[in-house]
Amino acid sequence: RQRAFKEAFDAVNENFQTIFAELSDGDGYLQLDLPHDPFGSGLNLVAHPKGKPVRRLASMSGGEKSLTALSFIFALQRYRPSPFYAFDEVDMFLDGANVERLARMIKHQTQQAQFIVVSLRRPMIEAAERTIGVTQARGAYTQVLGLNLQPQSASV
Amino acid sequence: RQRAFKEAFDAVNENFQTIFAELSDGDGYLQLDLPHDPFGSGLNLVAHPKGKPVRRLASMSGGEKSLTALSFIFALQRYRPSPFYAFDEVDMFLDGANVERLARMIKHQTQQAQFIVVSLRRPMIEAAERTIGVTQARGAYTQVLGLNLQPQSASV
Amino acid sequence: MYIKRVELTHFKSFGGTTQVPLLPGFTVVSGPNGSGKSNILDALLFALGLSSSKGMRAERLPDLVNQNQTSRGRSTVEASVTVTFDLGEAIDSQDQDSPDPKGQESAEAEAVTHACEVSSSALPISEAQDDEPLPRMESSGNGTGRRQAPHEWTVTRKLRVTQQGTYTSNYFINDQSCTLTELHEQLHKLRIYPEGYNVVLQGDVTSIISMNPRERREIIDELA
Amino acid sequence: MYIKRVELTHFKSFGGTTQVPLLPGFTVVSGPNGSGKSNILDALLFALGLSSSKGMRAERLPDLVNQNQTSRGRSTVEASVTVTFDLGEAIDSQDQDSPDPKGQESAEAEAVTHACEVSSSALPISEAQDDEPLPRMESSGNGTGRRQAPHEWTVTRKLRVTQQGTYTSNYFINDQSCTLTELHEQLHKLRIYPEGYNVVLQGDVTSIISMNPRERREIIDELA
Ligand SMILES: Nc1ncnc2c1ncn2[C@@H]1O[C@H](COP(=O)(O)OP(=O)(O)OP(=O)(O)O)[C@@H](O)[C@H]1O
Ligand SMILES: Nc1ncnc2c1ncn2[C@@H]1O[C@H](COP(=O)(O)OP(=O)(O)OP(=O)(O)O)[C@@H](O)[C@H]1O
Ligand SMILES: [Mg+2]
Ligand SMILES: [Mg+2]
Repeated sequence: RQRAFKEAFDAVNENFQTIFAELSDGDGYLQLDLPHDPFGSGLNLVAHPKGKPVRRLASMSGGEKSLTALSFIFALQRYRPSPFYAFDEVDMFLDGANVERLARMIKHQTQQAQFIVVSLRRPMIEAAERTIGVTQARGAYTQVLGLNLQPQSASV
Repeated sequence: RQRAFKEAFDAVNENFQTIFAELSDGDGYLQLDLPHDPFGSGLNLVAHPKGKPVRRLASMSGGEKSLTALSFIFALQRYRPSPFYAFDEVDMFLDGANVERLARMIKHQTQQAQFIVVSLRRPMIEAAERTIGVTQARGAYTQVLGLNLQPQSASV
Repeated sequence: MYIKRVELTHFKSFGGTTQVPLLPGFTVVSGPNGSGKSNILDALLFALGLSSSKGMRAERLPDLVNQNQTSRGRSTVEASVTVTFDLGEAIDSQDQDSPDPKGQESAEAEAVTHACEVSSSALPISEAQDDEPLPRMESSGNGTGRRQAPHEWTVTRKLRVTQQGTYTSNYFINDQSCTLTELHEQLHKLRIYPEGYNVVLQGDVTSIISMNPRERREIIDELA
Repeated sequence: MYIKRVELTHFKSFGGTTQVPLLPGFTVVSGPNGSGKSNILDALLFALGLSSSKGMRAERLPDLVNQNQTSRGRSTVEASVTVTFDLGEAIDSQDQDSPDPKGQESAEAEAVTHACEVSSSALPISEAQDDEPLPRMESSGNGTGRRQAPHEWTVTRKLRVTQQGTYTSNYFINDQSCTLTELHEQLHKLRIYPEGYNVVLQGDVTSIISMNPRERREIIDELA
């Protein structure tokens, strides 16, 4: 059981390092407080966004925290892919340039899974294969509009 | 003391109703659980954004919650103005149209106080009298750039 | 595999019956504040039994029934959500580990394409549903070797609320009644887990940062 | 009245001494993620004693000293922030309730205007500071009838950290040492309160919605 954990931890750690470098342009890795006692230990995320000296996670900016958390989520995904991912406004703290980076990474991950991403940000909408529009007229029910369905881009 | 509370409550309630109508295009008001025992009572925000039937606060959308909370903050401000207000990305849940509404309200409130608003959203930046740019080169310190200082628009 | 359709009836801000057709790959859902985007994700969590009522921003399950239904004063109101999965050419879910899922799916993706061309106009999808060309295929779940046609798998959850406010919630796989435990076992085979990190709700993305390090280590335990 | 300048020395991501000049009215602070925008608001909270270290995203106060200072291995490092208020033509803070504060301030706004024209080029403001034309006026705090010139009031907080990690924090009003309690009394007269809602930090805006109704009622108590 400890070996299963070690294997999972190493794989996710390797993914995290690659993904973090791509999203945050810096170095990051996972670290167990007690490497010899994984089940008594906590899992820390060590993050150097943009080559800054290591800070405690709590002192990172909103955007830096988002990219670090998303790097971890993608690292888990590459190890154990789920068939679908549903993200609700995970780009809300990100500046325009980082929304583009994230959108590019999601595009890359969609080779392995379906992504349904709620977003208000233009770079995210532009990177997607299609947009589903949702509106609600005053005092009425939600209406769903299929916009820009591009079936030809759906099949590889 | 109870009379002082009542006076404050009524004033803030009146402000809240006006401001909420402007920001959320709907009806909202403050309500005490126990009107005859204010100090044993909790303060509820009753909100009908865009004429929707009243929902519990928790079931409102991210954008609706933001506008409701901001209406309350502005209602407090109009009753007891502070000399300055510092808002850090309070527009992060808002869609473009709501960012514009909020920016317009802040513009209106600046007749009574100084507003320092951290924002990444274009309608907010465009509504401000000036922007202070903050950057940090890779591995360097924060740098502050005074952009578009328009002193002529500062004096009424 | 992917989710090809979510059908919502009287669920939260969805009044009648609304179809949300989906395709594989990268889909964005956008629109004004308060329109119902997050509610669609709540519908997924609801149907697949992945969350408590609080996780769907409801104090208790009856709050999930569309308000207009509840206020019509009928004796019993019902909300339901059906999620339809396209399992691709896999005959059953043991094929999930095949090396090239996308390649296998390309043939049936064409079939799905025709369905989507119907709704690719800007008509509200709830009005387009009568044009749905694909027949609902009842997959038997134990393999019948139909490789040419898409292999669907549906999960439905119905929530009935009486006038007094008591409620019942029932799950169905391919229209057959099942328990939540059975549903979770099936979802587990498809790699969908209640404590999985494949659904990130609004405002929650940074919770991974603020959580306790032990909780974070348990995430890896779950996967190992 | 308004804040006319915030000066940060070795505070969080601010390395040397940086001046942030401010004007009355509506100012936006913008820039890339991680650049230091929220740190400027933390500096305000720090100098005015409005928050604990956790409220400024620091485990303990020494975390607020710029990392480069700390890692230079000196025996003692120091971070400080000075907030300069422009009290307008009010001789002392009892004039705050006058009916037309803006009108009174228009004369001195012109004086401030000249200072700002200096830094309205795109030079980093920390480089422009040598050109600061307005002399720092030490206001005596008990009224001297100078109506023609802007009336400044400054608050400074210095945090010293020894090599062992122990620290001291000291407050100064107009360069005179004072206690936190005295500072809060003065700020109270200016309607600046630690539990006031005039500073809303990143991610906190919806906390008014999720807070307990009694806590929310206490907000009104504070104001009454
Ligand atoms: N049972 C219900 N009946 C009717 N309407 C409901 C019900 N439950 C929730 N709603 C409505 O659904 C709306 C919220 O929808 P949702 O959270 O999906 O919005 P959203 O599109 O995600 O918006 P945002 O961009 O602000 O996050 C609210 O206005 C709420 O009033
Ligand atoms: N003591 C310190 N020394 C050096 N750098 C620090 C210190 N404390 C915090 N920082 C840095 O400050 C940066 C965060 O700044 P801040 O939170 O102001 O960013 P921001 O501009 O608000 O970004 P965002 O738009 O993402 O919210 C972090 O990168 C952090 O590493
Ligand atoms: Mg939402
Ligand atoms: Mg910030």
